[in-house]
Amino acid sequence: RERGTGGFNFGAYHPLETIYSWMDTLVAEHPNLITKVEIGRSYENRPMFVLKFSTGGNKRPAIWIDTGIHSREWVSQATGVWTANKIAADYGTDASLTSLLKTMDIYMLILANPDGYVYTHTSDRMWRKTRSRNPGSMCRGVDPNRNWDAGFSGPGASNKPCSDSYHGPSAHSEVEVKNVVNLIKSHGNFKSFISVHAYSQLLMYPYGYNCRDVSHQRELDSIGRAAVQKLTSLYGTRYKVGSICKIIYQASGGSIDWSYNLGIKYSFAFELRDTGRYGFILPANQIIPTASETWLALKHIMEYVRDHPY
Amino acid sequence: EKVFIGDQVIRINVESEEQIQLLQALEREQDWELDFWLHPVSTELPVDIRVPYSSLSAVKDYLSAHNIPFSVMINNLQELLDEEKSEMEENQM
Repeated sequence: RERGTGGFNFGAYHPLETIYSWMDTLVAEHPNLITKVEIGRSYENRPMFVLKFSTGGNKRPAIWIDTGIHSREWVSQATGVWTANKIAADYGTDASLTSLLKTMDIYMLILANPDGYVYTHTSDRMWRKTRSRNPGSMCRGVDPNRNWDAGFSGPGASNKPCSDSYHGPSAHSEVEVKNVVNLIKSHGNFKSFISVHAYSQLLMYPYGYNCRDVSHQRELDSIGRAAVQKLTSLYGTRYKVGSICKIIYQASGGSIDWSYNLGIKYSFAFELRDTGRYGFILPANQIIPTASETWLALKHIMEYVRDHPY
Repeated sequence: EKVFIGDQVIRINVESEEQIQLLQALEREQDWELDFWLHPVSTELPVDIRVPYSSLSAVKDYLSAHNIPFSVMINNLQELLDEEKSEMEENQM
């Protein structure tokens, strides 16, 4: 088992409280690198914490990484935890990462859907959405990756509150989404937006809400293919690369379409493992291998962003 | 807490556009309360469906009637969830 100094087991799934207290340990161990920023509260009033990795400056060019926006995709949150620890552990020893953090900041939102995540631990392991109430309906929750102001309520999202892809009453109606929108807009200098999901081994770029090529399609495609090549080199896990619309389906209201349209060119979405027959119930012994291979792709993207300022 | 005793996750390796359409029709079927883990989008990607125990025979009949081969990826979802939970509890201790 890979352990942080707090005896934390990165090869296991943990409830929200454990992850939040681990965050405090990590911040306390790296006071000159990491701060914990509360970006707002969830619908059920849970704090949403972003880990900010910064070596100084003010509103430096920044990279955004979120995990767990779909609460049942547990390997994504677990990968977020491992990745945050990896960045902290490698800063100062890995020359490439150290040089990146000399000029850029990294913001990580590990539990992007805290209410949904708690609900998967306490009530329904298959829950995907937020836990907001829908007026006039018995069904709760909005798909937080259909709620962004990018082709909102277009094809590939449902207008039925009981659907798992319900887009919500209006764009950014979900406070969990609004909190991120506010942070990104008020900061104003994000250069990359990476959202991590599971499963089916895909690395995607915009658009999802239509199947037109984005103006940077060629560049994003080549970054994606190079990143996936590095990922595959570790354990042979095979990924597909392409736009959301072309590689899976038309999906409106997605986060990386919104970030791309906001001008954050290097916008990507990962769908991590399962490579076998577990789906969302990926065994915990695959967390570290999954996170380790994903890191190679993430690092490639971040290095590219560092070397291609715009 | 919701339990999934007897629920199965079935995997379909789609072979044709016609099968995709038949599966999309299945996706629109509300009564069977199907949970598509992977959606019918292309012959490039498998389709995974969590089928509640009460709908199993109806769904399997539908697939057989339309000559859509499938395999059972998870035989009893609740067993897997129980394993996951006990591992977490052990780790917490």
